[in-house]
Amino acid sequence: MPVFHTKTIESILDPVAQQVSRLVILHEEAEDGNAMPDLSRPVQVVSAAVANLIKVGRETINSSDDNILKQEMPAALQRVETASQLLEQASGMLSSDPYSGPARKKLIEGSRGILQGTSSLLLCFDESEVRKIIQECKRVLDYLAVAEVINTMEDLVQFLKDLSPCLSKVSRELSVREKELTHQVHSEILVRCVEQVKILAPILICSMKVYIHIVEQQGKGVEEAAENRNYLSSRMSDEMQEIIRVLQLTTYDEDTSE
Amino acid sequence: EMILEAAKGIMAASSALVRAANAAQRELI
Repeated sequence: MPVFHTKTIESILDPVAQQVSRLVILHEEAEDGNAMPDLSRPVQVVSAAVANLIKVGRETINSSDDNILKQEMPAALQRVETASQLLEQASGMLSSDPYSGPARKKLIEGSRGILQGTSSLLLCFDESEVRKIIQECKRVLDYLAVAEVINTMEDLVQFLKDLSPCLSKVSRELSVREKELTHQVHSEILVRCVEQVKILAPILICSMKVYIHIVEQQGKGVEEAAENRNYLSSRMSDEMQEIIRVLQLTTYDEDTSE
Repeated sequence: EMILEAAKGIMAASSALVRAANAAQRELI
């Protein structure tokens, strides 16, 4: 049984995955079984749905600026299209011989192909959505890298203006993503990291303020203040890196799935 | 997203097809 890493993909694929497994078992158990019914109508409906998916898929490819999606999605669409052709062939063969063994094999192969192709397509689309979130996470990382060179209050105000909306966006998107994941451990790591980032952000800003204050007043403890600021910024960066790592996980890790 | 809706459409159609194919064999077993 395939494992789907998001609830959306699971809800779309899982019921049919179970039915296809059942189809394989039933046909293995009943190799010389009953005549197959006329499947031309349901096969036509599948073909129409496949044609629609291919149309929507091509539109998605054309409108996307994600090069990986542009590269990977056509193969998934091709897989679904080929599977649909297998179903049409099976239906044609069964209409002339309802007991045809090769037709049954094509039917099973086509059903599996539809499932696997649609699964690849959804995975490809999901990975592209994840890359969008990662892009935002990397923007946060870029801002954090700048924290060390902020020496005036004006720059700090600008830094805050840049970082705050970006952090809010990341936090919002991660909150949605975490609820989507079927893997509990991954979901919990995301929640924990986001919480840490939320706690650390105001402390970092405070440490930057302290540093600027000391520099402007030429007071003592500049080095310690810089060290404290750098520590907080690197802690936040570590949390963001962990978020990026977990976002990219799509399969169950055997060590943690229990 | 349109692509999710299109995938749902395929799965609904495939489900009906596989159910029809399964029904004939289930009678036998």
